[in-house]
Amino acid sequence: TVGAVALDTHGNLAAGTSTGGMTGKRWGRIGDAPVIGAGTYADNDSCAVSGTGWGEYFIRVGVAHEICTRLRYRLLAERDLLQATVPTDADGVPVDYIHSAEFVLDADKAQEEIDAVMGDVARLGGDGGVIVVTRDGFPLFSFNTTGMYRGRATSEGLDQVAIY
Amino acid sequence: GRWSIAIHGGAGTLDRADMTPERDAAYRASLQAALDAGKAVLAGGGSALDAVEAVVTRLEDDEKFNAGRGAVFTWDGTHELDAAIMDGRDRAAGAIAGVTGVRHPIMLARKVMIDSPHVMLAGEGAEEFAHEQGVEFMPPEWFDTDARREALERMKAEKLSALDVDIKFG
Repeated sequence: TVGAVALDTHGNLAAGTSTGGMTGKRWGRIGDAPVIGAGTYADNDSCAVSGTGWGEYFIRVGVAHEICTRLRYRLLAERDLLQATVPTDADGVPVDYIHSAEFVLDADKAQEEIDAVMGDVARLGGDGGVIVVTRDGFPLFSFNTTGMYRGRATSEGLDQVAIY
Repeated sequence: GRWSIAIHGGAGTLDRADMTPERDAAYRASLQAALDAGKAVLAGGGSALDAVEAVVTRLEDDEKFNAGRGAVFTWDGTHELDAAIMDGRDRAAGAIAGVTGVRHPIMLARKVMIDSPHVMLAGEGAEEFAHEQGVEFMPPEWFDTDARREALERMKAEKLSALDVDIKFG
């Protein structure tokens, strides 16, 4: 399986995944397909995700969507907004708090959430990995296998590929 | 403006003892080339969607990875390809599953997202849509690699029946 996730200079996220599935599959089994929400997801409010691994476990956990949801809620939790209504301005117009530069979810906190979801996959017996770019531009990995062919780069100069 | 990208070429049990220096270098070179393709799009002000497609199409053409050319074999000795793409701006999404012969499944998934009213197409219907859209097809042998065929043969040799293969996924 191969995939990519990206944040462009306009602040837009995208995710893509492509695969041949697992060796020896039969009966039209498409459980290793990067089903939207399981293996692939992108939402400018949270992150972009592409997964690789034992696809049927990714479907059961809803990995890609779960990661995006957890990052969005973690951001709100960090700002004590989970129990509040959406903040409004003086005219009563909802504030675009999601897209405010004031609201950044740190890379280490995002990593905690991503690792938790992959931990859920592992608890069920599945394995694999994900790549994530957060809406704040952090390119992150998480995998529970001994290796993952991967790479990441940013406009700040990060440029790396790795296997183990 | 700020941009960021991450890519993968699959995950699994990768034993360092099985990785020769030449093989390691080849994989890293392929990953770097794909990463560079995405970086070029983003650094030039291109869209995240175009960057993703630039990376994935390159990896689909690289027989070292399990997608497009170099895809694994099904039990029947064919290749069934799947792909998905999603746009974070409006959560538009497109996916295809179980198609054969499509050189770049990620491009077909993008066609589904943009040029169809649907999110996911599968099998013969997806291939019919691909033909209508002028998507590039390749003959079956273009996707074949010796390493993947040997993997299927090993699997069949180790399993008593197809039931043994599939039951663990159910």
